[in-house]
Amino acid sequence: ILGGRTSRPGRWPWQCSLQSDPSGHICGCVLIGRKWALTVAHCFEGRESADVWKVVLGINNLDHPSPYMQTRQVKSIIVHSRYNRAVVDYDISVLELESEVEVTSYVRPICLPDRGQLPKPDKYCHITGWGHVGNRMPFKLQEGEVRIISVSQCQSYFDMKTITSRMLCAGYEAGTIDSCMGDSGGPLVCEEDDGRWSLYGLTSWGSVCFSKVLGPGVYANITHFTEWIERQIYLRTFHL
Amino acid sequence: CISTSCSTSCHGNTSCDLRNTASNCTGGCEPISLEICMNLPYNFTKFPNYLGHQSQKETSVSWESSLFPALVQTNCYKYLMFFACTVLVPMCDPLTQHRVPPCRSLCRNSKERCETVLGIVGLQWPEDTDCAQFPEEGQANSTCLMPDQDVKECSPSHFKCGSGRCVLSSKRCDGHTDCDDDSDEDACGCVERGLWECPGDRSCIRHNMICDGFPDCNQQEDEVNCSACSSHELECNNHECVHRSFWCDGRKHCKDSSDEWNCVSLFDGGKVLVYKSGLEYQVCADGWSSNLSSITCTQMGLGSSLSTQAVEAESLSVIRRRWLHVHPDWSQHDTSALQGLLGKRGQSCPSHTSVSLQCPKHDCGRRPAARMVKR
Repeated sequence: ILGGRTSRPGRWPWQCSLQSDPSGHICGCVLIGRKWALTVAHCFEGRESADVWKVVLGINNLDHPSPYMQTRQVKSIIVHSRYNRAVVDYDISVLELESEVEVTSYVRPICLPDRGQLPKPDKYCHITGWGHVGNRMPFKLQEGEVRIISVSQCQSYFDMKTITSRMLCAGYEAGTIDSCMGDSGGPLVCEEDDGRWSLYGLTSWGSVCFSKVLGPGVYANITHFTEWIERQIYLRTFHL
Repeated sequence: CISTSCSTSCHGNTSCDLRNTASNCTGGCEPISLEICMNLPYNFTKFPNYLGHQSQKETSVSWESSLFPALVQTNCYKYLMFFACTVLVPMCDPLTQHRVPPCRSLCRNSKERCETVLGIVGLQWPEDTDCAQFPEEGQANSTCLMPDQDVKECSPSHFKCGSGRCVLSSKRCDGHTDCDDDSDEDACGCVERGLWECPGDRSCIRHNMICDGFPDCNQQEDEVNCSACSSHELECNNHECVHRSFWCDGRKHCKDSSDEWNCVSLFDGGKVLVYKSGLEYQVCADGWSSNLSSITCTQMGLGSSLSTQAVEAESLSVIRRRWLHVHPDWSQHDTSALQGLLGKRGQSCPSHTSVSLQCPKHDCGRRPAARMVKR
């Protein structure tokens, strides 16, 4: 996260780290149920097999296991059948964990938005992750506040790409607070009126971030995928 | 490997790169996958490239891979895109497995003609492309690349204007004229571009998106009239036809399993409604158990049931009194979805009561550990 700040244990209990040996942390991910998490499809390029992945939850400092930490092997990876690598469209996948997590104050699922429920442009939301901070990769979870940007305004930043309805933009014109490499798959969350937090985006792509900051970040638009996500969970829960 | 020179294993050679397997050699030539350089007179490249990038993936997200295609639009130099690609994805000679650099004159011409254009918008020519590092054309015992007359000036990410200029393909038919001869806004009909036009909003989609189970047109016209199912069949989301008796029977028959989607819902304050074989049924409360309530709430993506009631089944105009009954041996199949645990369709229910549930949303989105701590 560029321009963010170090977070504190328990502030984002749905944040998880998607890890694969020997590299360790590869991508972010988000807990949405006791056995289910979300991340982006592009994290699996070149590492499609579930058994090389594990999910680490309840952790703040990647280098210091916490008493609240829980680790689960990934049982299956469900990549969206329309994921398009060239234009990074439909960039989403569902992770089925080997076993249920224990819900604690430090490990808790995030809510999914209702169908058709989009965050309003200019609403402030939060991004978190252990990705690049501009000059290094941090050990401690970083957080940043970003503003939702309309699709038309977002398209004007990206000449070479098309912003589709499967994408959501957030950040700032100067890119002052933005996600970066290593944050992919992590959450963009907004607080609802009732105090609960909902997941509206998964960090997906953006312009180059560690050498020159420019333009907003682009996120997988969860509202577009809510029905698809719930369907994958239903089909696998009932072996269909 | 692309060429036979890659070793099939590391023979215990510790310096051998862990990834050096038969399918993913490092050190050898690799096919070009960078979209903006897919129309070069060569097909193999080798990393690191002349900007210090270690892989095509790193190059594809680099600053330079956006800068050069944008710079090409200014028409500052005819062979700029070709030069950019010889630097981004250097040619790899399949025989020697060596990189072949661009000639110094190609680099110098590109830089001299285009550097000033970058200066206008406050940008610099990429630091790492110092032309002195490249050999002169015809220099003894070194080869270098020069464009021949049929090299493509525009990349696959560009549209070539009638005037020969290149503009980014996202500008093609975007309603603004970008070519100096306005040709980017000519022949913008879907058909002229080999695309299919959505009748409603006249937007264009690729032909392979028609009847693929994903609505792409705003009014979803691309997903209608995609199959001809007979009267005793129902249409899957992918447009296959499946006999209605298989619909919502708890087992998948459509390849995309859409015959088992949305089989159970709650209506009228919690009454369980099951859609089976193309018809809607109430569930007779006789033989119901709390486990079945949990299964029902779970399959609708909700939390475990709060309450289960057997409610008097008044005559509902919406649904003619059609009943489903719990299979006596349902508990032997309790990993199945609810619709697979019900059967014995009929017009009667001894208790004359139907099942009604309260299923709360999952507890989610709260962060108790983040509460304010008085100081």
